[in-house]
Amino acid sequence: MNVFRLSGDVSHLLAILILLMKIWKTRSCAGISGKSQILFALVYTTRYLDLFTSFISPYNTAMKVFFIASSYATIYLIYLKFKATYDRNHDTFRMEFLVLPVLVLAFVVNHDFTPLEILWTFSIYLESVAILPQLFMVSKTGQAETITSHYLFALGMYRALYIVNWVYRYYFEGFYDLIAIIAGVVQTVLYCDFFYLYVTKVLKGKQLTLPA
Amino acid sequence: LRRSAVKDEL
Repeated sequence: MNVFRLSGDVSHLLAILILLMKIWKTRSCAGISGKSQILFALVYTTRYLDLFTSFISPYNTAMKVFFIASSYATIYLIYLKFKATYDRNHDTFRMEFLVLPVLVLAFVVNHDFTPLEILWTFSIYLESVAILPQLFMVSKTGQAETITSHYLFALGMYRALYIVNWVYRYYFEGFYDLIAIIAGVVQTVLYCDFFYLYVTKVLKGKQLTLPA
Repeated sequence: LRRSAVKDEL
């Protein structure tokens, strides 16, 4: 464990807590893409299957349990509890356009052709594009609530910090995993447009609006 | 350089 990965995990945790707080406090999931949350639940479910087979540390186990539980809790809030506030008309990104190519890629490009490894690879690839429905929804509505932009910023920073962690581990531990690194770079690049808007607008107290 | 088989990252 290093400070970059720890701060990445903290940023990830913060993003999830911000999202849950936003939905719970405002009793509304307006502006939140349920499809991205479904993809995240799929990402954690397929990645953390080793929860039962390999124990790394109490921290590792606790975080995996939390990520899985919170992703399903978010789906429950969006599609059941506050479904009246779910903006179905703007959450129209076709998930199958993401899941299917990622599934094929996981079978073609992986480190080991075993079920657990293919599921892990699928999860890594899927996570890199899972935010697209959410970013698409923000661009479609042309704006996002400030709290939602904080959620997106924390979520985007998590994987950006992981990239620094991978550089660190490459030089100090001789560790690298090209699949995770390339997917992580793609994932972070997808946020760049949003990062720019967040820094130039939200941090100056303005509303996050996109040129629709 | 080795690639860690155990996924110790989240």
